[in-house]
Amino acid sequence: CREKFLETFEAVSGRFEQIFRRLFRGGKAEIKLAPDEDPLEAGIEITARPPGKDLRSIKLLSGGERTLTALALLLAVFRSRPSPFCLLDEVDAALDDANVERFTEALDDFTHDTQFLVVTHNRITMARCERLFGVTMRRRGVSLLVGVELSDIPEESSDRGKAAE
Amino acid sequence: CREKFLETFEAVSGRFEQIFRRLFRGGKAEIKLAPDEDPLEAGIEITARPPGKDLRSIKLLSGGERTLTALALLLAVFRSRPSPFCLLDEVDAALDDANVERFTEALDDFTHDTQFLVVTHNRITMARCERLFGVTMRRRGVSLLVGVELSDIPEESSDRGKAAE
Amino acid sequence: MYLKRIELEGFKSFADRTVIPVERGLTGIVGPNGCGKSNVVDAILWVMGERSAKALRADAMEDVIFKGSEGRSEAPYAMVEVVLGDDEGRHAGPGGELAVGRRLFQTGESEFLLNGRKVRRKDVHDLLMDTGLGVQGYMVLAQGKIDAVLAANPAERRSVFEEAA
Amino acid sequence: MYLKRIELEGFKSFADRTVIPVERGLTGIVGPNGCGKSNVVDAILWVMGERSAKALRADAMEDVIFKGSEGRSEAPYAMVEVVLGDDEGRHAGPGGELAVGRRLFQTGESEFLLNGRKVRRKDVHDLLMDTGLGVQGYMVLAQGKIDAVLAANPAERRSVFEEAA
Ligand SMILES: Nc1ncnc2c1ncn2[C@@H]1O[C@H](COP(=O)(O)OP(=O)(O)OP(=O)(O)O)[C@@H](O)[C@H]1O
Ligand SMILES: Nc1ncnc2c1ncn2[C@@H]1O[C@H](COP(=O)(O)OP(=O)(O)OP(=O)(O)O)[C@@H](O)[C@H]1O
Ligand SMILES: [Mg+2]
Ligand SMILES: [Mg+2]
Repeated sequence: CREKFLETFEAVSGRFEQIFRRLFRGGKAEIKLAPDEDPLEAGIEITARPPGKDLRSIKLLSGGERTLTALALLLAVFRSRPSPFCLLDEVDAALDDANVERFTEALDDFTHDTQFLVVTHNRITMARCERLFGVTMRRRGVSLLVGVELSDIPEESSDRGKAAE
Repeated sequence: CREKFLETFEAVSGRFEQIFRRLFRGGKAEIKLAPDEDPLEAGIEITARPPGKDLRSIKLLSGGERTLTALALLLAVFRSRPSPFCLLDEVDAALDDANVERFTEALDDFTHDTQFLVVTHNRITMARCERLFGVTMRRRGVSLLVGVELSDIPEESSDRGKAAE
Repeated sequence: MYLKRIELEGFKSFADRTVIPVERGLTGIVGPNGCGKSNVVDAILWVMGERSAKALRADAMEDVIFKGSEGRSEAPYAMVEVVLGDDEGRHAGPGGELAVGRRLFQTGESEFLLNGRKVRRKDVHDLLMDTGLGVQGYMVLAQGKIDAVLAANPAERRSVFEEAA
Repeated sequence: MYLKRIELEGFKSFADRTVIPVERGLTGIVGPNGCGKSNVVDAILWVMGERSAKALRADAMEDVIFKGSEGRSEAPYAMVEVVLGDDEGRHAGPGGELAVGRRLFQTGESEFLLNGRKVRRKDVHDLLMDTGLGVQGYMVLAQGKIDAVLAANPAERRSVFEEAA
């Protein structure tokens, strides 16, 4: 039982680093069991070091770095215990464009075994989806599902950016 | 002293609703002191109802709705005790494009008295700024300040969106 | 096991009966703030047996029943059904499909359904555990909850980990 | 009172001396994840007298000194200075400017400076209170902290409120 747990734990830690390194294009990361405690009781410590940066508390990582680190850990756990589907609600909110790209690419490793339902406001994520469902409130307070084509999504923010130049 | 506090409180509550109604284009919102308690001790309760929706716990509001509600409250407090400057770090992360517009418009009411430093990944917010400072890490782990023109900001996400159509 | 479709009626802002035909791979859910996207995520959690109102962003379980809005009175009950494809045919009803449903009436009366037949909550729970879809069995990253993965203290992390391992 | 410029050296990822010339109105700070944007916000909080390492996302105050990175050794001290314009000339030094500075050395030695002159922390604190720039006197909405405004229980909300009123 302890054996099994440690085995799974090691596997997840390895995968955590693998997915982390893919998302960060390098760096180091691992999960460790708190030392001097019974493995079946010990808390789990997380260390993460983006490439080129000094290893330090994950507290000092930026918002986007913490998001990628947390996603790497969850996907690593998910690999050990794959699920038919996975729901992600606005997990890309703190990521810059380049990292949204990397994150959606990393999802590709899972999409042939797992269905992903991702709620998002991000155009890059939307562009990578195989289909989009739109939700609106045509009558106030009542949700309505509508089909959405990628071409339907207004380019307002970029238009405005261009207009200002 | 109790007088003064209640006076300020009422003023903030009024402004809170005013800014809320502007951000939501309607609706109702107020802050109340917990009843049956000494005003100088009582906790503060928040109620907020976006237009067309039923009044209910702010818990049931969506991520974006909670963001706008919190921003309305903070700006209302800010009005009572204006400050030379205000720092906002990625407060637009949960907002859709239309709400980012409304939020930046609401900031316009304050910008002639107050300097705002806003950290953002959002193109609409960027387009509304009077100037942009870019931060990069050309040498890994070391931050560098660079000047940024709005036209510098790559339109990758919208390009990709268009390419997929 | 894979998700074929989700049906909602009277659940939160989905006053009208809504069918979401899910397919393989990556599906995006998009729309303005407050339109109901996260409510779809809540619906899936709920029909899978979620017991905690807090996890559904509600104060009490009856809060998930459509409460009425402008010109629209409240719903008599909330209902969600997920239809799963079961190609190995181990648990499926007709057509290799497995339908899991849940209803909550204004009276407080609650129902669990498997392939249209009323069953006990326990039966649904056991089946989901069997098919790897127990509450832990699917990965859900709720809005704004990413940091919780990292911010949790070592002992809390462990419970997240154990839940999935 | 208005912010004219911010200077950082050895503070977090700003190993090299960096000057940010702030002006009136709305200024945006942009860049990829982890490049140092929130560190600028931390720097302003710190020079204004922030005592809590936690509020600066650090485990201990010495964590704000540049810790070194690839091919770059750690800094001997962290320094931040904000230069404020004081048109009414009540507190200003030469040129109607008021410079508030703070330094922390690897030895643990700490310095506070007003217009270049070493003073006690208390002197800086009193001056800032006077000019309406005390820690409460400026509004800071840190990354990911918006929900805290709403999620706080009534008593906590009150302290936010009192702080500003
Ligand atoms: N029982 C209910 N009856 C009616 N409306 C409800 C009920 N529960 C929640 N709502 C409404 O649903 C809306 C929230 O929907 P949801 O959280 O799904 O939004 P969202 O699309 O995820 O938005 P965001 O992009 O801001 O996260 C709120 O406006 C809330 O008032
Ligand atoms: N004392 C220090 N010495 C060196 N680097 C540091 C120090 N403290 C923090 N950092 C680094 O600064 C980076 C975080 O910067 P910051 O939080 O400002 O990013 P950001 O630009 O706000 O990113 P995001 O868009 O993801 O929020 C981290 O990579 C962290 O390792
Ligand atoms: Mg949502
Ligand atoms: Mg940041």
